[in-house]
Amino acid sequence: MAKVIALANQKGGVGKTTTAINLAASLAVLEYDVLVIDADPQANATSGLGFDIHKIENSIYECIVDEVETDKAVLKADIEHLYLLPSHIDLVGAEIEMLNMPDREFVLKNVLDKVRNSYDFILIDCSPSLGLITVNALTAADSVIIPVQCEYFALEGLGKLLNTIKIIQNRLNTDLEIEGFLLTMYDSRLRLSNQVVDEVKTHFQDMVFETLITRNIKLSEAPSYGKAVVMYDAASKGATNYLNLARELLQKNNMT
Amino acid sequence: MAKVIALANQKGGVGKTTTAINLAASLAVLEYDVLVIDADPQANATSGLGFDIHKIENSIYECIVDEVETDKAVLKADIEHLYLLPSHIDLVGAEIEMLNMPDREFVLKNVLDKVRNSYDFILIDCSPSLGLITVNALTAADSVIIPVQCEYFALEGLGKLLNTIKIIQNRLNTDLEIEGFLLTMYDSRLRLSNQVVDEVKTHFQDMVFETLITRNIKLSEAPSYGKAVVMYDAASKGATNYLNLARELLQKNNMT
Ligand SMILES: Nc1ncnc2c1ncn2[C@@H]1O[C@H](COP(=O)(O)OP(=O)(O)OP(=O)(O)O)[C@@H](O)[C@H]1O
Ligand SMILES: Nc1ncnc2c1ncn2[C@@H]1O[C@H](COP(=O)(O)OP(=O)(O)OP(=O)(O)O)[C@@H](O)[C@H]1O
Ligand SMILES: [Mg+2]
Ligand SMILES: [Mg+2]
Repeated sequence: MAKVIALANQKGGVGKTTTAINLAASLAVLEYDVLVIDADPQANATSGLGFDIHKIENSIYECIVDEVETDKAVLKADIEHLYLLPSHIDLVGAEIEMLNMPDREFVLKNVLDKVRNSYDFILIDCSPSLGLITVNALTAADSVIIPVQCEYFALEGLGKLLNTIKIIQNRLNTDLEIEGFLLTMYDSRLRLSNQVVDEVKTHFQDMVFETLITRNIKLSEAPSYGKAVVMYDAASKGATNYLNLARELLQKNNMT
Repeated sequence: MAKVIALANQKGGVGKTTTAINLAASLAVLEYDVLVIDADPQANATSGLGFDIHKIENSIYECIVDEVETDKAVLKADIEHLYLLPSHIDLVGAEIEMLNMPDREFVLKNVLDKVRNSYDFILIDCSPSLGLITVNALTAADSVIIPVQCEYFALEGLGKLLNTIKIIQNRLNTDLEIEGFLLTMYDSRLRLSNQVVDEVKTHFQDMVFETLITRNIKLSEAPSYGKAVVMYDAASKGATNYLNLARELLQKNNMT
């Protein structure tokens, strides 16, 4: 039975996709079977793992709307143990179509439950919004990782996100937990970076991952080669950070 | 009659809000009357201009849903000639409410037309989505500035955004033009940054602003003090870049 973790934060550009790709790749390198679900119509996780977003035949959209079998849409990535349920630009239209479905908040859960037994982890990359697809991801998930960029605006939206999570815990998914807050794009030389880290650690205490993801150019170069950073430059700070994050996640879940 | 410009790009974290605040402040410093409309429920432009987002009584939401007069909701910023129509977290719900309105794409245009004669420029900060509120902004606008972060993922979504703009030009706003592509968070030392600049300039030629916005810590520190960068550190690279952008915009529109 896979552990399902959503990557969510309505603030844009905070490292949701970068974390989905690289945490998944790190867990795969440690020989866990991992499925990444790209639930963002931008399809950045799909292209970041090396797939041409214009050549995808079956994506999450077809699974939701045309009821294509989930395992028919899953692709094998270039790392052993790593798989992807790709996204497609058409997913933008899915939200409107889902509004009229009977169990509209449980659509993604139904898609995912079909393959849940084939993996150890399923990571869902969400778009920068709290719309119906993100609600679906949080309803299907066992827990949520909240990437927090070490910037001022990134702090502001956390209250709204936590409210949404509470509503989902009350009405749609009582088991949903917060896996942790992940500080990203940390630069130890910047006062602002350190202020944000202090503030998040004061507020959220032991819900904050020990592992900080530092700002590292290799993390933003890797997707242009369609590779996770561990395959692009295994010695980089970015690769080390995400491998440490994978190990910390396993420890937290008593899986080492 | 104000020139109305939307800041739009569904990719998150590319500099939409930073550009809305700092281009507006630069135009105000050059003594043009400017209104910033915060059309993002995150309300980053509202807090970035120094307002407490929890204390806003009338926001764009009340103008849209309760039909509060637009000028009743407008606030004066701490710079002469600069005004703000603030946002509110409730705006998230407005999209659902607007779906049932008769002229649902023209709601923001109607709100804005009431005050259009009082300003030289109106800048609309959009959320990272192509949903109904962003469609409203593009329908109300004379032109759109597309911030493009100098990163790989930022290139991917441009096709979809340009498609959306074409659809709006055909069906909702024949006068909508592309004011320009604005390259943001440029770091001349990084190969990736230079590759993105080359690619955007090759593709979009003279539609790309000459002014590049470089990565500059003062731009990300300023909002934590509720100030535009020109008020936070007028000598910074960030302040200079946005003043240059304001001058380039004025030249392009034969307003110098
Ligand atoms: N630690 C890091 N160091 C350097 N660059 C990073 C880091 N993490 C992410 N990036 C880069 O920052 C940009 C934003 O990251 P990413 O796209 O993962 O964020 P996101 O939250 O998924 O964005 P969106 O809200 O659009 O979905 C990307 O170009 C990415 O390559
Ligand atoms: N040129 C720059 N140099 C350094 N930091 C910048 C620059 N431009 C923006 N930033 C910072 O990068 C982050 C993202 O910018 P911003 O919030 O303006 O993007 P956005 O497109 O409005 O994001 P969203 O998609 O969430 O609305 C912010 O923390 C901002 O302070
Ligand atoms: Mg993303
Ligand atoms: Mg913004």
